[in-house]
Amino acid sequence: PQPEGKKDEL
Amino acid sequence: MNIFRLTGDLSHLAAIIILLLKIWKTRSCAGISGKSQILFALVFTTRYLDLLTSFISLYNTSMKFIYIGCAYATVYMIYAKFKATYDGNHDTFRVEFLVVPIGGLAFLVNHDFSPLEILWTFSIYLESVAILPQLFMISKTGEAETITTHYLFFLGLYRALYLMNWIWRFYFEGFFDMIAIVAGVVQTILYCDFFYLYVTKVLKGKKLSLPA
Repeated sequence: PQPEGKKDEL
Repeated sequence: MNIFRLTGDLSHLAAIIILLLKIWKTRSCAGISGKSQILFALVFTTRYLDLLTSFISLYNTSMKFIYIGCAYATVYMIYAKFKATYDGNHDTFRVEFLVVPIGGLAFLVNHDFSPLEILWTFSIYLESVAILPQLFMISKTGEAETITTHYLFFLGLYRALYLMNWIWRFYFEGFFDMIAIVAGVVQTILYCDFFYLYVTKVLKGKKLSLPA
C-alpha cells in the first residue's frame, strides 16, 4: 500500500 | 528517500543520458532497438500522468520531465533524425505480444481500479519487459557496441538498486508495493545473462559478442 495514497517513486 | 533509491535514479538517468549522447555524438543509432525506446517512452507517459494531478517534490517533478523528454528525444532521433542508421532488419521483436497481454494484466491485477492506477500498473508491468526487444536485437546481431553495453548496465543496475530500496523501505517504513516488487524482480532477472557477459567480457576490455 502506498504512503498517503501518493506514488512518491519514479 | 534513501541511498539506494537515489543511486538507482541516478543510474537510470545515467543510462538515459549515455544512450542519448551515443546517438547524438555518433549521429547513429546502429545496434539500438527503436522498439524498446518506444516502449520506454510509453512506460514514462503512462506512469507520469500524475504530473498533471499531484506535486510530490521538485526532484520528483523535474526527474519525470527529464525522463519523458529524453525518451521522446531518443525515439525522435531513431525514427526521424538518424533514421538512415536505424537497423530495422534486426529490430524485429513482436512488441504487440508484450503490450496486449500486459494491458490485460493491468486490468486484472492492480491496487485500485481507477484510470490513473491502471495506467501506472500497466507502466510497471511494461517496464519489466521493455528491454526485451533490445536484448533480442543483440542476440540477432550477435554483438553490441561497448557504449551500448554501458547503457544496458546502468539501466539494469537501476532496478536492482530499487529492489534494495524496497527492502530498505519495508524494514524502516513498513512500505511495500507487491506489484512494483514482483515486476522489479522480473525486470532485474532479465538482465542477469547480460550482467554476466558485461562483467566477464566488457569490464575486461573485450567486445561483447554472442554466443558467449
